[in-house]
Amino acid sequence: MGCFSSKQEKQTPGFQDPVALAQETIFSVSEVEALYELFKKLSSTVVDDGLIHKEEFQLALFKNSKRESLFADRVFYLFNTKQNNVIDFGEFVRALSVFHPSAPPEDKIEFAFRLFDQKRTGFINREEVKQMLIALLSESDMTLADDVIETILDKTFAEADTKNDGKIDKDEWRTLVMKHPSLMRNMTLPYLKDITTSFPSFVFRSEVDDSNT
Amino acid sequence: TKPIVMNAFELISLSRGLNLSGLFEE
Repeated sequence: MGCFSSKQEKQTPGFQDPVALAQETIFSVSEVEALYELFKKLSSTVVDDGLIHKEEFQLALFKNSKRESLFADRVFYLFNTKQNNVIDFGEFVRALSVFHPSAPPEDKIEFAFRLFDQKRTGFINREEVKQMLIALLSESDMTLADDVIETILDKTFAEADTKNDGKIDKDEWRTLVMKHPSLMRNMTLPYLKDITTSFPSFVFRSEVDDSNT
Repeated sequence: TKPIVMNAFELISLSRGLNLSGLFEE
């Protein structure tokens, strides 16, 4: 009885070999298999097709599939490396790997940089930061006068833009983050440390011994 | 008036949309 589902799941659209994913990421094979439990749950809440649609992503984050968020859009966009508007299992595992407590800090810094570099210029410019600041205020039902927003941006760029060219490059970003570690607070998910105990059911069916990988 | 103590990135990092812990919660 306990062995019936493994082959079926390997034929599910979006499923990828846990051994290969474990080799590419920080997760063990058992952890990748446990993440598949989570992925199955998230990818079946609106359309049960083995892929995470943006509405499903929003539903998981906000418990509301219709809630629009520039930030959730940015995160979805960065997870969806194939840029086809759905997150498959491989994309899900590779992106979450960056959020593991033991993932290299440089990977987290890079991911956060790309979050802000919306136009993919290799720099974070003032307009991009302003747009996100306004989105944050709107999300929090807060308003700030434009001159206050400009003052916050002046202060931010005076500190971060050490080359004084009006934009923040990767090195400047890294220096800023080192000074303000709280900027990276969203880049680590403690849940990922205990993923096999949170989503254990796949692990009990695993065909692969982690000690061999 | 109170001085502004947070920079823009600190404020932005407070967004719920950037906190992925929701993916793991029921």
